[in-house]
Amino acid sequence: VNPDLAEERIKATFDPYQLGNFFWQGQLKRRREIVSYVEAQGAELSPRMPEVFMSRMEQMEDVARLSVGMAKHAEKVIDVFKPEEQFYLNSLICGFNGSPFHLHLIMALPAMINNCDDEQAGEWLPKLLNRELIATYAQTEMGHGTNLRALETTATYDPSTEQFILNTPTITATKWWPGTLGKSANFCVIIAQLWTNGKCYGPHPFWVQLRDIETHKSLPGITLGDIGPKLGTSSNDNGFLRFDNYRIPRRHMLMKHAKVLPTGEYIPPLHAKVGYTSMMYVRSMMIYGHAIYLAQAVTIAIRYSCVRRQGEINPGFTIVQIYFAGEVKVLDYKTQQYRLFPVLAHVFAIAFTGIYINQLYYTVIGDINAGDASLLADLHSLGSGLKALTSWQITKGIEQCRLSCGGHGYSDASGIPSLYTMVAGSLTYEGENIVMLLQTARSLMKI
Amino acid sequence: AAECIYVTDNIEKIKENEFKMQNAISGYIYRKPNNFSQINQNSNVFDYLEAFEHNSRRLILSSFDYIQKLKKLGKTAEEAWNEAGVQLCQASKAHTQTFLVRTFIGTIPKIEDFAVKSVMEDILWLYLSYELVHSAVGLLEEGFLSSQQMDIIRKKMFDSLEKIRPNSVALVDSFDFTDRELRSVLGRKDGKVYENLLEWASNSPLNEYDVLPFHEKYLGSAMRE
Repeated sequence: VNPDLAEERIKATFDPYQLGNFFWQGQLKRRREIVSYVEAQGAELSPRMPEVFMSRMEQMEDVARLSVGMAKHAEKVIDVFKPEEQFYLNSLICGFNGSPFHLHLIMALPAMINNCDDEQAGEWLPKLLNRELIATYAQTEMGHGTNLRALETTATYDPSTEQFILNTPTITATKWWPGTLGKSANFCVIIAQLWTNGKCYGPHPFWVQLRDIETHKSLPGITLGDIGPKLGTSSNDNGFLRFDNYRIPRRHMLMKHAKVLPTGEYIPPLHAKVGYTSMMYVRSMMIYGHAIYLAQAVTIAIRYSCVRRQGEINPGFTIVQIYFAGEVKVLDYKTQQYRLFPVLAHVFAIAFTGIYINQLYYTVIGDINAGDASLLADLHSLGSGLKALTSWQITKGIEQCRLSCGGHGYSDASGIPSLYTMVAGSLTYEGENIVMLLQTARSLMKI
Repeated sequence: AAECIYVTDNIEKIKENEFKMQNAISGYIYRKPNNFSQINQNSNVFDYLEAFEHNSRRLILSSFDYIQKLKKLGKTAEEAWNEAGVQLCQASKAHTQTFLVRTFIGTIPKIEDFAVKSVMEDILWLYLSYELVHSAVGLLEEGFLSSQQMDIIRKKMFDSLEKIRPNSVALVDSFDFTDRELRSVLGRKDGKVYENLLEWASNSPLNEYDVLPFHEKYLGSAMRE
C-alpha cells in the first residue's frame, strides 16, 4: 500500500468496520459476501475492459452479457425479494451507466407491486422477478414531463371488445426518455389519459407488451427507438415510443386502486394521488442511492488528496528538504479540507435522511393497503423537497470532488466524470427540481 | 402558514396548535419563535437546530405574507403564486434543509460504538456549522444571530475540519467500497495511483496504433505539401 495512505489509516480513532456497519444498516458483512462471490466468478461477471474505453454499442453488448450472467447467478448469491440486494448486485456487475434490468428493478417492479390487483400480481410479478421479460416505466413524453395532468397519450375503452385502444395523438405525445425503452424492454408500464364512456379520468397505469416474445420485433401499431446520445448513462437505451390504435385487453389496466368494469364504468381510487406511490418509492430510494454515489466520489477524492503531494506550506524548503520530506499532502491544506470534508458530512446527512424517508414510505404503503392514506400528503410533500435539495447537494459535491483531484479529476481514470454525468440526470428526472420545491411550498402554505 | 397565529386567547386554537406542534416534519412552524439565538461557545446541537427552524419558519411565513399582499393588490391566487415562486422555492429549500438537520441530529444517539459516535459528532458539528454559515444571511438581517455568534459558528466549522483530518481516510474506508465499485485509478484502496494510471491509459483503443490509420491521408501529406 502507498505509504502516504497507510500512515493515514494508523491515525484513525475508531474502527471503520463499526461505522460501515452502521452506515449500511447492519448489512456490511452481507455486502462483503455478495462482492466476494461476484469477484470469484472472474471474467464472467466482469466488464471486458473499463466501459469508458468502449463505444456505446460495445457497452450495450457487454452490459447485456453481464445482465444475463447476473440473472443466472442472482438466486445463488442474493435474496431476490430484497430490492437493496438486487440493486447492489446490479451495480456491482453492470455498473451504473445503464443496464437492461436497471429500470426493470427500480421502476417497473415497484410500479407493478403498487398498482396490480391480486390477480394481476399473481400473473405478472413472478415473470418480472424471474426476469422472463424486461420491463420499464413510460410516463414522460417529448413535450410533457413533470406536469402529469398534461400527458397526451390516450387509452380509450371500447366496451364492445373490452379493450383499451392506445394512441399517440401528436408528436409531443411521443413517450420520450424512459430508460431501456429503445431496444431492451419488451413490456412497459405506460401512464396514459384514461377515457371511458366518453369521459376522461386522468393519468392511469397500463401494462403493455411492446415486442414479440420470440423475435423481439416491435409489435404492429408500435414504433420504438433510441433517443440518441446524452450527457451520461451511455449504456442505457433511453427510448421513444408511439402508439397507433394499439389494442390491449381491459385487464391490462392496472387495477389495484382505480378500476374500469367491462361495461366501461369507472371506479375511482381511495386517494387521488395513490397511483403515484411508485414515483414516491423511487424518490425515497433515490435519496439514499445517490448519497452512495457521493460517498464514492468523496472516497476517491480524499484518498487521492493523501497520495497527491504539491507545494510546501512552509516556504524556503531546500531542494534537498523537498526531496526527502517531499512536498505537502494536498489534504493538509485547509482549503482542500474545506472543499472535501463538508461533502463527506453531506453523505451522512443525506444517507440518514434517505433511510428515514424509506421507512416512512413503507409506513405509508402499509397504511394505504390498510385503507388509510393520510400520511401520503406528508411523504409526497417532503419527498419532493428532499429529492430537489439532495440531488443539488450531491451533484455539486461530486463536482467539488472532481475539482479537488486537479487535472486527473477531469480524466475518466478518476471515475468521477461518470459519477457526475450519471447523477446530474437526477436534477431533472423523477420531477424537475424547481417544480419539486414548489410542490413542497404548496403544502407549507396550507400549513 | 395560514394556520400559524401565535398570539391568541382562543383556547380551542391553542390546543389545536399544540397538537400540530407534535408533527415531526412541520410542527416547528407552529412554535412561537425566540427573538434571539442562544448560540455560544458551549452550545448544544439543539441551539443550532433552533437557528435552522427560525430561518425556514421566517422564509415560509414571509412567503405567505407576500402572497397575501399580492392578492390584496388585486392579483389572482395563481398570479400571486407565480409572482412569489422564487421566495417559495427558498422557503421549501430551507424547510427541507431543517428536516435534514433534524434527522442527522436524531441519528447520532442510535450509534452504539463510542468511538464511532465521537467521530460522527465531529461530522455532525461540521455539517451544522457549515450549513449555518451558508444560510445565515436572513438570520443576521433580522438580528436573530449576531456577528459575534457568526464568529463562534465559523470557528466551530474550522475546528471541526481540524478534528476530522486525522480520521478522514478511515471515514471513507468505512464505506467499504471495493476498487471494482469505485472504477477509479485515483481512488484505489492501495493508493498505487501513478503506476496504474499508465496501465489504465493502455486500454485506450487509440493506443493500438503507433500511427493512426488516417494520419497519412490528412496530416502526413498536408505537412509535406
